[in-house]
This record gives sequence, structure tokens and C-alpha cells, in this order.
Amino acid sequence: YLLLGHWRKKHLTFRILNVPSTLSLPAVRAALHRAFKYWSSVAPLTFREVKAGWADIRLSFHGRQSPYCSNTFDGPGKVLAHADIPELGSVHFDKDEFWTEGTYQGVNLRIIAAHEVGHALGLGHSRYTQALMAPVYAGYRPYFKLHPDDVAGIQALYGKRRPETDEEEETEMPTVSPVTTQPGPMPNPCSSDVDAVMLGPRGKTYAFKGDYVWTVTDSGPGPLFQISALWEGLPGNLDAAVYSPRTGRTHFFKGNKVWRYVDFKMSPGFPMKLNRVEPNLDAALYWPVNQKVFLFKGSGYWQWDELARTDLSRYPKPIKGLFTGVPDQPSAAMSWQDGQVYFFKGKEYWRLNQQLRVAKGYPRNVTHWMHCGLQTPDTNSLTGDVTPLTTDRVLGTTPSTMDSTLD
Amino acid sequence: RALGPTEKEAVLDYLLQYGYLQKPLEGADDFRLEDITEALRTFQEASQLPVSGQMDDATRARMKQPRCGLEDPFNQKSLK
Repeated sequence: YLLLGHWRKKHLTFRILNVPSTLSLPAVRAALHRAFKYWSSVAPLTFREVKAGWADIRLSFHGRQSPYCSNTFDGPGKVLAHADIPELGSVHFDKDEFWTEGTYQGVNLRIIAAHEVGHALGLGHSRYTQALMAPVYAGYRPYFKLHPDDVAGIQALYGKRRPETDEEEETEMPTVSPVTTQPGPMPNPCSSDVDAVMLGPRGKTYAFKGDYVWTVTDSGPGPLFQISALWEGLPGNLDAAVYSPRTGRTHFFKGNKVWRYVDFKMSPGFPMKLNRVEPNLDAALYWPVNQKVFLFKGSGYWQWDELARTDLSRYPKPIKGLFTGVPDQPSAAMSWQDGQVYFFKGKEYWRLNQQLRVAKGYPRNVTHWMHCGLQTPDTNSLTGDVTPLTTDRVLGTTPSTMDSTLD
Repeated sequence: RALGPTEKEAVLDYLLQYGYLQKPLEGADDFRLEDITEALRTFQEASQLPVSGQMDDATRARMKQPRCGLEDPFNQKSLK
């Protein structure tokens, strides 16, 4: 197989723009839905038909002339169809072919469509002449199924279909796109505890609660966004979140799964099952002093080197052995570039100095960390130093990049 | 057997259209015989046909078969 590109998302829409003269719309629709089903049966992809407006993948028929395609066709025979690679989404069939379904006569629409959808998903041509992605049409096969090379190619792009999704989406075409459950109630950053916090890309501080995420700046909490609006495919009610400036990767943990994003793009093959640390973590942080990721659960922690094979069999180790004065079962944790560490539990937070010892005067109320109603920076009365309650003042970043991200 | 001009053009079009032959960067349209032979060999190998580098009936027939309009990435040079 050859990989030509891939979609950053896995839940795609498609639209049938017109049909050929030789098949009825219901027959075309059935053939095309089955063509998509070949791929969604072996990879964690869903395809939902839309009948108006924009769609990720747009299927249409044109002939020797076309107002919107420079690649004209050549009449019956020879070139049957062509498609653009991700994330363009155009799939064109030669309307002058004798498109059929269920017969050895003519050209089978379902098989050709499955091939072209393979291109639209990022596959190039296969060297196996019996593979769906072989360049030459091998004729109608009533019990057609994907060749192992086709399956290997699509799974190299989008990962394997997870068993649990079999129950979720064992539905006949049109595959339903993931149930967009209504988001949970919006939390109030000034009175709520947090599921997770992290010092994210470009030095922005993110706080997560339920299905929502917001940034924390000197001027208080930013606007709330649905988590999935920023990190496509990420669920709410997270256990932990951690961004590593060392690798540029952001990891999210929930239950027995881990998601990885680079910026806001999910890395291929994720989410993955957690198998070397316990599920249902409490918190995670990146410690810049030794560039390691720390994972917390109950009274224990794991220290993970992202770039080296870490022997985690000696973990978990007791949190109190390294982080002096912090509570067990924290709800969130994060660190700042200067090595200062923050732990959160319920509505309180603790600040630790570079020796990982809780500073005097802590715990304090989280509303203070969120800058709710407070404009003056936190000053430590003993030393008079201006302690960066949040991370933005030190970097002088503004909340604007969140908007640009959303833009 | 030497190809007639029409068939030669059709074969070159096919090999160019599907990525078995690359237009020389310096723009000269004339292809060296060895490039054409090499391109034919790559096509025959990818099509699981006898690899001769010559235009034989099996190769001619395969080129006539209905197919997808996208290029084939089988020529390592053009793939690069």
C-alpha cells in the first residue's frame, strides 16, 4: 500500500451530488453506502451522509466536460473515476460508463467507489493486483471484500477499529456519526473544582471541568469552550492532562485510555489503552527540571520518560516521598517553567517550590488561583515576591491564541 | 516489433499519465529508449506480466483495461 495523506478527524460526512443515468438514486445510495462500509468496518472511521450543504467527501459524476474538474474523462472504458487525496474530498466518476450493481455487466459502482474512497481517505495504489487499491479494475465480484493490503493500509492511517466500537456502531449504513451527546452543565470556574489543569502549548494555562475547558490568565478565567471543539475526538470528564514542551505532545487520560495530540491534532493510532500504569489516574504534570512526566493516582506516582523505555515496574512510588506536603488523590497538577509545581484537590491548591516542598501559606482556595475578582497578583507576604499565580503573566501571553486556535 | 507512431504515442501517453515515465526536466520530449524500456518493465512487473521491456500483446491488452485515473507509484524514481 502507499499512504498519500490522512484526515485529522475520523468522523467524516459525505454527500452524493448527482447520479448516473444507468442507476436509480436508491441503487446509487446503497452502493455508495456499502463502499464506505468496507472502510468503516476495519478502521475507527464513521461516515455520515448529508443531503445538503458542505460535506467532507463529495461524490459526483461528470463526463468529457466538467466546469469544476480539470481532469476530464474519456468516454466508456479506460479511465473510470478519480479522486483527490485528503483533506480535499472530491470523488468523481465518469458518467459515460455503464454503472451497474449486482451484475457482471458494465462497471460495478460499489467496487469502484470503494477504491476512490480509499484515495479520498489517503491510500495510493497497491501493487497487489487483487487488492481493491490496485489501479486496474478487476471486474465485478459479488462477495467482494478488502484485500489484506487494503486493510493494512487504512489501519496504518487511522489505526485498528477498537472492539468496543463494534457494539457502538454495529449499524447498517448510513453509519451514524458518534452520538453527539448534549454537553454537560457548564461549570463556574470561580466556584468549581477542576478535573485537570495543564500548562499547554504557547504557555497557556488550561483548566478542564466536565465537558468544558477554559484558559486562566491574570485577568481571570477565559471563556469556556467544549473540550471536543478544541481537541477533536476528546471526551469530557477527563482524569488528567499534561503537555510536554520536550516533545510538543499533549497527553490526556481518562479511564483506561490515553489520547495524544500535537497541537490540536490527534496523533494517528490514538486513543490507546493504558497498559503500564493504572487506569483512572488522578493527575499528571511535566517537570521541566528533569523533563519527565509524572502521573499520579491515590498515594502513588509514576515517573515517565517520553523518549526512553521507562521501566515502570518499580512504580508507583509514594507521592509523599518526593512531593512533600501534598495530599493523596489530587484532582489535578501542573508545573511552571521555573519548576514550581501546583497541586489541586477539591477547591484548594498547593504551590511547591523547586525542592518540591509545599510553600508556606498553602493550601489556598482555587478561586484565588483562577483570579476570580482579584486583579492584584498574589504576593507572598514573607518574601514580598510576586508569585505568578498563573502562568501567563510570566510569559506575557494573552488569551488571544485560544481564539486564533478556535478560528 | 517497432511500434508505429500512433501506438508509440499512445504507449508514451499511458506511461506518462500513470507515472511510469517522467517528462525529462530539461523539456526535451524525446525519451531515451532505455527510459521507455525501463518504464515498460516497471509496468509489466506491477501488472504481474512477463517482464520484457518490450510491447507485447499481454502488455497491450493490460493497458486497455478500465482503471482508476490516479497515478501508480510503482516507479521508484518517479515515486521519489
